[in-house]
Amino acid sequence: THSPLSEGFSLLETERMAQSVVKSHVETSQYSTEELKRLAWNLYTAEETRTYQSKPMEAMWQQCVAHLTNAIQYVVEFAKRISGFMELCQNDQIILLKAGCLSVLLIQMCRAYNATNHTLLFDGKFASVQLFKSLGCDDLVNAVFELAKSMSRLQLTEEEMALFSAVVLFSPDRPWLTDRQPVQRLQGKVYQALQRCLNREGANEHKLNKMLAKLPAIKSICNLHIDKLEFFRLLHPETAYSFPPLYREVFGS
Amino acid sequence: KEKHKILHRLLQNSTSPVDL
Repeated sequence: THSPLSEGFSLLETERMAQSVVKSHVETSQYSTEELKRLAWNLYTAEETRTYQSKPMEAMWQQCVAHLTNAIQYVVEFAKRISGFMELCQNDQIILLKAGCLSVLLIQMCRAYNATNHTLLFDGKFASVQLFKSLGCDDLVNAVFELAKSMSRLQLTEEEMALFSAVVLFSPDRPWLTDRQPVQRLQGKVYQALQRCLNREGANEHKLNKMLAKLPAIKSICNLHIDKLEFFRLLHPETAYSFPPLYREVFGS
Repeated sequence: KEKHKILHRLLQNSTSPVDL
């Protein structure tokens, strides 16, 4: 999603950008790191898991879509508070959000992943892959859990995660952008901020490559989500039509 | 614009769900 930088930014510029992105990330995270730590051992019981598993497919979709829609609002707010984003034209703001919000959520989701028992925070408690069985999307759910697992192995700091999310969000190659240059500049600045952050932490130089290597998996999950949604729409058109308008706006064609 | 009514509104709102 990024092109190598042709222009350099001053240390001050990238520092300011890093501060803006990290501040925005902290302010707009649904759960703080402390809350996540506190919730870590709050697991669904076998009985509760079975209850989810026996839900009708439509009901489970509705519930997951409601969570996703709620989470999207936090991504919109994350973007809005990053300096420079609101200076883009509104058409381009919308294009970047539509194309990138699920990727941002997938990156930030690894905060809510517990590697000791391969569970993810869902509706206030940690859930296993099996809990989502009634969605009828085992491959999508597995891919999401596997991504969370491999992302959590990278042990990203909050700063790295915030900057990486912003790099992905500000992708200048999204189709239909009216003015790519300011998006490219914004991405370049965040990318350089991320590089500087990694250097400062003395991170292994491969860490950035490992982060970028997750992008194909993220993209494939985004595509799989659209495929599943299209299929669900064929099976249950009325339920799909009742999904929240924000969800339909973001994932409608 | 009609197509992205909610996104437009979220982008224009100074108070967002996060602040509430």
